[in-house]
Amino acid sequence: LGIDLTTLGLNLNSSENLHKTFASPWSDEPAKGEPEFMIPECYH
Amino acid sequence: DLGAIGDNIGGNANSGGVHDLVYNTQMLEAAFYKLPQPKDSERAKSYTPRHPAATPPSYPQVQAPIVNNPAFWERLGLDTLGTDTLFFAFYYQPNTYQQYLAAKELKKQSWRYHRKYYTWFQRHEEPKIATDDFEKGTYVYFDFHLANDDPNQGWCQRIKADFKFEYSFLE
Amino acid sequence: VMEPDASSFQKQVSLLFAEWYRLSELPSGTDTPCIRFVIQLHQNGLLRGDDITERFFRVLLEISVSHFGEVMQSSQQVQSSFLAIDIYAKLVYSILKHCPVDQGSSKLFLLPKILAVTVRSIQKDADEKKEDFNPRPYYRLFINWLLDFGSLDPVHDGINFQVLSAFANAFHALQPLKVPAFSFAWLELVSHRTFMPKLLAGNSQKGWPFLHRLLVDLFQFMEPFLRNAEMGELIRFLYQGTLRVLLVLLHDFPEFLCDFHFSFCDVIPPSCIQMRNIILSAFPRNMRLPDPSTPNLKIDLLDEMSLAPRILSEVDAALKAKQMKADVDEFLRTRQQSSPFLSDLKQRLLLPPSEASHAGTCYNVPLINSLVLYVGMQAIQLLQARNRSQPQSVSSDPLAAKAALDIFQTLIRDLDTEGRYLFLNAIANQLRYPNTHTHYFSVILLYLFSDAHQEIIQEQITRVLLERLIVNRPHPWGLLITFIELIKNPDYNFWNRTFTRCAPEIENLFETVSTSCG
Repeated sequence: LGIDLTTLGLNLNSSENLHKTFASPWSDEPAKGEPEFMIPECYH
Repeated sequence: DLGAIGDNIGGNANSGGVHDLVYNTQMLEAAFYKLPQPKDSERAKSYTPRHPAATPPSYPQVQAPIVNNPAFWERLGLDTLGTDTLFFAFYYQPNTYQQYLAAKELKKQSWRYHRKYYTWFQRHEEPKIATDDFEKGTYVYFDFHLANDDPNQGWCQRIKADFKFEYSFLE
Repeated sequence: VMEPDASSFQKQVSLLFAEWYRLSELPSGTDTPCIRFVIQLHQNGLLRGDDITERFFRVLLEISVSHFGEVMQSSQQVQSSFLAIDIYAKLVYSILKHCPVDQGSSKLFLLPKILAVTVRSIQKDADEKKEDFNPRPYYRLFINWLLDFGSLDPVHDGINFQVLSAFANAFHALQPLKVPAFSFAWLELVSHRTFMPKLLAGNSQKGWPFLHRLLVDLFQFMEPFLRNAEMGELIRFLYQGTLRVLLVLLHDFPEFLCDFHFSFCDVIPPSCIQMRNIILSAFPRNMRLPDPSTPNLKIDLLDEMSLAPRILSEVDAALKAKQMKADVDEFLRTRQQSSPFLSDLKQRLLLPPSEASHAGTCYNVPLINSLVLYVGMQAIQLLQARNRSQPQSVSSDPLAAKAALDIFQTLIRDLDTEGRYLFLNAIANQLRYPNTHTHYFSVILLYLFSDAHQEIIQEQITRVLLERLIVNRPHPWGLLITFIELIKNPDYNFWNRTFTRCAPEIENLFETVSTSCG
């Protein structure tokens, strides 16, 4: 009968993209530390 | 009994694989005890200052973790004193997450980065002219006032009237 | 000039690596010493891209991995030392960034070679060490590179895509069927936030086929383990990890799952109903789905129902592989009843006995899936053309649409229980978000139900729908509207079928599901 997918640690109703804080397929915790960020060239 | 015939988890070769099921199961089991750990993905966060200076050991020797927390920067954006701190982080911590967060917060406070002048501008009033390519009006901008004899040399916010902000320079 | 023989070559490379380590630990803020070092390597003839280059990087990798260890700290903490791996990753990044390249060639010309060396080393290490193989240093190496190359300025979009596709090819070569001991690290890399989202976002979707291939690699590895509904702890762990990745895709990149649903259904075993439902529940983000339980919902009046879904999988590949496509086209064109096409159909869908045992079924499931969707698509095109040219026509359906129905009715009649289940699954796999396929196959399924001469067929049609509805969510929209139509529309006389009352728990089940469907 499958499983309750809301118990896998992902906020499926989030308005934000999940991949930014997706830590690992083996963890139901969000990624810690700096998420992905991009510094435009002209900031240098 | 109305579905596909049952499984045959046995030693049959996998479709297209080079190993059989038993071997794959053994390898999976071994790998299960050597999963990547969260720290395997994290890099040393040591921020190496461009010109490291020796400071007394009583001074913090590493950045406080809070500088990685976006909420900390959002708080700064809400209080005018904090705005200067945002500019400090932007200009003195290049290529770091702090610079990224400071820029994000400045943008939220309606500052706009001018790519040609490397300067942040904020409308002082509604622009007099606005087209698809530029807007023109009076702006506040954050600048470094360089005047050796002037005691209040340093970062300051100045007003610039009649400035044309071409959108091709908007980052 | 580097010594050709192995031991002195190894020694020289080791000395160079030590020199690099010393340089990269310098606190200087500039890259100058590193750049000078890279140019020196280039002048030594180590970066030409020839077999010396391959040996150079292979030896460096072996040295780095040999220095990976887990040291027990005083605090009983196990501290993994990735220092050598990190230093090696940084050397590769510096080489690719600063190595002088001939006019016109890409700055990244060495990347595929370095990745090929890495892939071969991992395969060799895994084959030799078997259970003792440790994936973690290699995982760390790839993460370093993904983070470093990810910081390349997005302006060089081409560079970004070159890097991503090179890594996608490397991960394909390291797929679980080839290196099972690397499976968990592999899926973590493939789904990593520095890789998967970049492969899917931007680059005008050029990265989609790469991720599609990697997911098929994963499903093919898992398929034999997943045929059995009961999973051991190990497979359950891998299965749940896969569900997490699919949920991220469903939430952030649903269009990717929509467009490749057909080939994913080929490699997901019929027993993996919830996993398949995740893929079939995906719908384009700009679409709003009407609540299926809306009273008097006129689905055929929905605008989206007249739009064909985008399908990036090659629908007729299996038909071509079995030299069936020409015969199918011929029958759709002529609908010649005398041809042996229909009577031979069942036989042609069977697997040779030699293949049936490891496939876990007597039938060629991808071939059935291909036949059903290909035939349906031909019929839909002609029906739409007819409706466009004669909007109010009451003329009979085009020949091919009737021929398509002949094929479906032949299959439902001639196939045995298992074959019919797989055939009905192939139809139910098209019941997704509002589009022409959902509409057509929903009508076909209900037509086959009402047209059936044996109740066992109606029971099987009901079973195929029901087993997809009783599993935990999500449930595809097209599945819900089809089942609701079946139980609500008196034409199907559903509730008077004996099987709806064959046992108290079955009766409860139907009540529960029909209640939950509103």
